[in-house]
Amino acid sequence: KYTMPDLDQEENTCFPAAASNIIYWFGENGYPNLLPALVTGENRHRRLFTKLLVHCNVSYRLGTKFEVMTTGLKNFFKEQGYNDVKVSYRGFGGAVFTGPEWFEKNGQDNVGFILCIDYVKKTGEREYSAAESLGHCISLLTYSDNVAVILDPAHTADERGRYTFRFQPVRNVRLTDSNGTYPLPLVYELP
Amino acid sequence: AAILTGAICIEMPPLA
Repeated sequence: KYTMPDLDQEENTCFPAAASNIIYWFGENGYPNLLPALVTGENRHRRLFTKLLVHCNVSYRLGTKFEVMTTGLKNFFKEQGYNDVKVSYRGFGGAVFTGPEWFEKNGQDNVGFILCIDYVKKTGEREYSAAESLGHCISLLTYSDNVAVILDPAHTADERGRYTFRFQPVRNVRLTDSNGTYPLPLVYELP
Repeated sequence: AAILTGAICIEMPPLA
């Protein structure tokens, strides 16, 4: 997915920005009906972003709710005429956590990932505390053996762009937030 | 540190 374009986000629109980046890549690589019609003087990528903004009920002030991400994407794909797209979420707030082997599927031309990240502080061995954050979404460019190259749609004034990182899955941890301390089956630690 | 809290996978129909 290395040739993915990089639209930057505005305000709290990281999810539709990250989604539009990977979906635009699919549009240019075998699925042309994902791309809006070319209209002189308009930016096609920006028009795709706006469609996703509407489908996923994104608020510039509040961002995107987890529970509408997958259904919003599915409805978008149906509207473009692709009825057989599988969109699945695994992770925090969902039923199933997953090991990093799931990301190996990114090597297939018809599979892409949007990573939903949060910022927390390591407070001890397998102990973390949650930071006050809305969370963030990024796209996966390449993945192999716990090394990922990602595309961050951050605000133009921040640090939008490509980053390489190695992450380490850590299983059976405890997370403390304002509601208390509870177990999590899996987190991915970044350096 | 950042921690991945989840991921969304998009699987398009296979290309012919």
